[in-house]
Amino acid sequence: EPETIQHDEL
Amino acid sequence: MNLFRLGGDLAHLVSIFILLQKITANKSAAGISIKTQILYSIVYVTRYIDVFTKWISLYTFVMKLIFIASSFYTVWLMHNTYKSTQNPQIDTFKIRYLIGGSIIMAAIFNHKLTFNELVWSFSIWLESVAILPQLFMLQRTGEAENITVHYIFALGIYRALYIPNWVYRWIFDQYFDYIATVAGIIQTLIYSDFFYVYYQRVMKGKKFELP
Repeated sequence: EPETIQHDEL
Repeated sequence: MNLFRLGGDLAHLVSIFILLQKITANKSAAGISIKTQILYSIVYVTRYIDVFTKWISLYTFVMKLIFIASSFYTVWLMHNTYKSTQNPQIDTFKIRYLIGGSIIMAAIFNHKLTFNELVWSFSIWLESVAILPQLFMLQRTGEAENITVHYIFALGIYRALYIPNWVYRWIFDQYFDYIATVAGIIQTLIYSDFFYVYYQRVMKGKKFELP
């Protein structure tokens, strides 16, 4: 699991 | 970025433009639920809490700032400049239940137990129900100006287009976010009855009147 989750949507 | 997502974001921008245009041109906020607008302000601040600390792209950065600023500007206009034109007696939906429910949903369904992830999840669940005070208001009045109806329609299109976007990303990008997808489907279902009436009346050139 990534350290921080990338929320790339608006 | 795919066309569904771009189309959805553009529909979102159009909805904001329609709303601000309606309020300033008519010098009136009649028919618009300030409660829904306040909920959207909360949604954007919590969703984009990392707008200055996490860089994704110029596109998302600018859009996030537009959504935060325009939602605050709308609430400010409604609360100050056009306060006398509001309908507080028909804008009576109890938003504390929507906020409380979203807090509970975020506590259960989140990607990680960190502050940023919890407020992100909260914003997703809150957005899925934020239109309810507006739809409730519409139901109480039974009819609305077409411009108000176009605003709600454009906002609904925005979320509806995110569904094929998620299907696209799931197939081609191996990307899937179950929280955003489930909440997005709930939100689109909330709009479905509205879409039906919109199609039946407004598309055929009639006034928006609930049957």
